[in-house]
Amino acid sequence: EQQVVSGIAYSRDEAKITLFSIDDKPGVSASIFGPLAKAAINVDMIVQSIAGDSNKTDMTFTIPRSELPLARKILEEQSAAIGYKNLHIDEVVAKISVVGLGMRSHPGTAQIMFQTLADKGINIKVISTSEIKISVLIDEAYTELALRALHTAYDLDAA
Amino acid sequence: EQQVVSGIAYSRDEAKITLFSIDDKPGVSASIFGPLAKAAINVDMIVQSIAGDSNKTDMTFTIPRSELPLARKILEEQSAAIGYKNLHIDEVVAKISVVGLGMRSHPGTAQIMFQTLADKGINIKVISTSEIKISVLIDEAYTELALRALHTAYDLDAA
Ligand SMILES: C[C@@H](O)[C@H](N)C(=O)O
Ligand SMILES: C[C@@H](O)[C@H](N)C(=O)O
Repeated sequence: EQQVVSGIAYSRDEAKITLFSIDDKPGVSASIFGPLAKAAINVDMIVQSIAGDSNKTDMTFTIPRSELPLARKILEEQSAAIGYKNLHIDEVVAKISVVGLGMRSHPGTAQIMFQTLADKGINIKVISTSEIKISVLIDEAYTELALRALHTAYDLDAA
Repeated sequence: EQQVVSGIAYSRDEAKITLFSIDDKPGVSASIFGPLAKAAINVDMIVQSIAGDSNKTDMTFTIPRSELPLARKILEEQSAAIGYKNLHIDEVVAKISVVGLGMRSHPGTAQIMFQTLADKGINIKVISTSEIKISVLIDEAYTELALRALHTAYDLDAA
């Protein structure tokens, strides 16, 4: 069985911003990320799921913590233009990523991460995946515990 | 200005599944992806945002359309164990990805995608990003329009 996972990456430098209850219609994403891009804010993860019945959805993204004051200012200035109901900021997150290749064709790779975190009682706040990276946001307090458990689960501990 | 975007990828072979209103507590992700992994279902994108006030959140992911009957069967069998309120399936999605390098340090790259789709009136159903890929799900009917517009916007048209 070829090992598809090459390592675990993490960052404790990120802050999570969520805009709650935005309209799910063309132009809304642009109204959020346009002003942020103009201010040269470095956006890392963007996660948006579909709207339920209500035609409203939420937008979650991460930026470096150092850029939080500026981002907050911009989003507050733009609140009418964007049309969100609430702005929520979480600075106590850690981003943990399982890095590998071709993970889509290896069902179970993501599950190892989810089960490992579940076994340690670590809540997964946000998930965003690609073929080469499975990223989650968790409470920063669990960073070391998560890293140790994931290294063991993916057999990445030093031989 | 170095061109960070190398191409636009797309897939019309995917189906989107959303589980609405799952508990936001450890173990729930594992309860969804464990059974799917056991059945060797190939999960591509996974997108989950934080819970609002309600301690409930939604889980959205994509799989190959050919695997939809089996995935649906598993998720229905597991519905009590997972605890979702509704299961929603959308087979009429296309996944469009802007592919590049180091996009996190190029604020504005994602915005070009969002503004371009907005200008064409194309609604963005799901967003999931990484440093090397900005992926969205849109209605499949808009695939060619989106691809042409994005090639132009990122200056990828043949010279
Ligand atoms: C929510 C947001 O992504 C919206 N659907 C848009 O297209 O901009
Ligand atoms: C929603 C789901 O991700 C849950 N928070 C978990 O940790 O499994």
